[in-house]
Amino acid sequence: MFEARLSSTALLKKIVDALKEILHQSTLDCSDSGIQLQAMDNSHVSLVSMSLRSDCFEKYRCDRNLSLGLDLRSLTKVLKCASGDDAVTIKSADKADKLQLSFESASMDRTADYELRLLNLDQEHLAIPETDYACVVHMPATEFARICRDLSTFSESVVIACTKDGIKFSANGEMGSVNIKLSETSKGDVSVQVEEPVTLSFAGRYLNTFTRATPLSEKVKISMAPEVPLLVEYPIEDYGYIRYYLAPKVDE
Amino acid sequence: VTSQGNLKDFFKPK
Repeated sequence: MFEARLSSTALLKKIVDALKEILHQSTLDCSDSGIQLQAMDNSHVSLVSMSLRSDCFEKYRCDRNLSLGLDLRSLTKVLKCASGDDAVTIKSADKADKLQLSFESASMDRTADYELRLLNLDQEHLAIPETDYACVVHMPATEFARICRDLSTFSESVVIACTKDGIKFSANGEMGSVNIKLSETSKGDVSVQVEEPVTLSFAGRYLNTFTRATPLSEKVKISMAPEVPLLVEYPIEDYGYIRYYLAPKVDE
Repeated sequence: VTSQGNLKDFFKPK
């Protein structure tokens, strides 16, 4: 038996919004310690890894490890029927082929129960190596979203260069070019830790997709090392994270 | 000339 109750559906909506652009279907791996998800997009360019600890939930019970195959678009449709301040309970019996979602209004005078068909997904899990990132940058999530949006109007490719002076985002296309540089601020909303400078090139449309997670967190952490995938991490309150990995463009 | 890298070149199946 798996049962988890969140006091606010808004958080679940934000999490699903952050996943559904990259993944149409995915498996939630539920265990006693919490809920995990790991999946690549269809083209194997990016990977999403989500972790939510059991103490995020008002009530959490998971008697044995369970994999719930979900169609995220269907889940989005169900979540649209709920109000953000509803409490939500998700429930699935062992070996069940359905997920139950119950929404309870804040005033507790309305309950709505939904059943969502579970999918049998053959999902491959990848081992993500421990990486000592040469550059780690924290910045406001809204700033990162704005930069990704602004650069993608210029070019399909975005170059991210990180040095001790700051982080620079560049795009160069037919209509012209753009460079946006952020330096460390004294008020601490932008911080830059650099062991060695790194410059890598990425597909802007994936970066844009990652910024769907912006409503989850005020801050985003960007980690880079030479010739390895970029890591963009959004914390989920104090209870977990969504991490996006993006393969760099490589010189032919 | 650059081409898009593949994550499977970096992360191996468990």
